[in-house]
Amino acid sequence: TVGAVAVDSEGNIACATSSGGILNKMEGRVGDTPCIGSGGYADNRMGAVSTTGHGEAIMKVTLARLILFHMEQGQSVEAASDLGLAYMKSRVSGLGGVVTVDPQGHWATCFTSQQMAWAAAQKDTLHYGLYTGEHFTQSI
Amino acid sequence: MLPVVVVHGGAGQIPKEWSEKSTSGVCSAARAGYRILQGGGSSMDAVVEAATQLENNPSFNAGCGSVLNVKGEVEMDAIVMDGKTLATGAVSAVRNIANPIQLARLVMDKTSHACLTAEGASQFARSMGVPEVPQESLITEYSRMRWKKNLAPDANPVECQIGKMG
Repeated sequence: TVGAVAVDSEGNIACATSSGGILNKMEGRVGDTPCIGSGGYADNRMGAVSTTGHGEAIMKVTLARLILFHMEQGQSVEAASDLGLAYMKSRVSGLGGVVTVDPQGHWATCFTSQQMAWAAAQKDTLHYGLYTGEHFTQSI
Repeated sequence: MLPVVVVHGGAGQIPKEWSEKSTSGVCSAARAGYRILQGGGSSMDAVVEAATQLENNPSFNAGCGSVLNVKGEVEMDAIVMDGKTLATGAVSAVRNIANPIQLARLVMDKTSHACLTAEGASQFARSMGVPEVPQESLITEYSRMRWKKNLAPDANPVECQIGKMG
């Protein structure tokens, strides 16, 4: 799965997620990616999320919308993302990862799986990482 | 703080020998999205461009490089959503197209529906002039190797995405 979230200079927010699904899936199996609120969600008033991981688990908790609910309650992008992923892990034993952004341009990349390749571009700086805790930067 | 774009290349177990390709792939996708934002493009343009780059990169499970279903075929899913209007477009179980994310955007822009699936999505793609590509062009040696390896009866392809309790 691959995905992106963005906020443009006018404050408009969008998300995109695309996936080949899970390995050796049954023919016709559809995962979380095309399901609004699970594979992704975007609302100028709250932010945007793009998700990846075990699709059946992501759908059970509607992970993208769940994280934005936490942000509506005042949680930061990081805390909301961690809360959503933690619920998915404890409730349905699913692992995954998300990229999240809010209308002010705060962003977070969180994952409970072993790795997630991510990158962010903001104020002419490129941020990126792969393993838990990694956060490298370089000038764009 | 604006503009900003954040991308991911999928969560799971990434083999060590793929670390470099994965990281460079997401970095170049983020740069591409940021270039669009800096040029005054919309956030929708930026996320579609970033996702398109990753679909075209065989190191990622989307577009070219997608994992195979149990029959050894490629079926892909994609979604876009616009935060200003809450408009959305998605395709599911779509075959033989290079960039499902661009087809998802066409569903959002050109239809009154939220999602088109399988043969319906393919017919819509044809009506929009989206070129059909041979399935072979979407399959990599690596994805075929993993498919074969996971045909074994006791294989668990999603092992790295199921949380071990405790």
